[in-house]
Amino acid sequence: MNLFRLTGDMMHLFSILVILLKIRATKSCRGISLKTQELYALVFVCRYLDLLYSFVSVYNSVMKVTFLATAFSIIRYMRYDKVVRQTYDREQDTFRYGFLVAPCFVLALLINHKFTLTEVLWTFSIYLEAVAILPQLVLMQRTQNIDNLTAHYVALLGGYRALYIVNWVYRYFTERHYKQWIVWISGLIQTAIYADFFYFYTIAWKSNKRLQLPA
Amino acid sequence: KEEEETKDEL
Repeated sequence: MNLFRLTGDMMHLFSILVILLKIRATKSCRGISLKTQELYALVFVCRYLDLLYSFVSVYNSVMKVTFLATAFSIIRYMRYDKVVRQTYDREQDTFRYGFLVAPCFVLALLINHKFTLTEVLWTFSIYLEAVAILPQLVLMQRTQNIDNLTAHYVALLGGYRALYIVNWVYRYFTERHYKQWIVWISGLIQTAIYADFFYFYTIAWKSNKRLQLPA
Repeated sequence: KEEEETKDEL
């Protein structure tokens, strides 16, 4: 464990806490894409199946369980909470997530380290995570009114994978057997998807204004 | 095997 990885994990954790805070404190999920949240839940389920058969560390297991629990908690609020669900931008959040899930699954069947069920699902989760933010970005472009918590949520989520890239470089040079091409390339694509967002996020932050994405 | 050893990220 290095500082880049730990900071990345904490940003990931905080991004989720920011959403839960927004939902619980304001009783509103306006601006949050349920599609993206459901894709992340699918990512976590497929990747953390290894909770059942392998143990890395207490830290690792606790984080995995936390990510799973919070992902489903967010979905539960957005779908079933009487007050919160009325604030969901149902008409705007129309991204067809089949267009992401299907290609990622086919790619995982074709490009993986080992053709076993858990390995293919794990690989699928890596591919899907790379693009899972797209419905959220599309929703933010459609709804011109982006609140600060939503903007910070996406920024934390983008920052997390960017720090993982630094962590991978560090590990490559410090650990003998460390090579993970699938994760590296996916992580680079995942971070690149945020480039545009970060550009406008920085501008808004510098000028102390509310974030606005050009339509 | 080496891939397994390094699969410790989240």
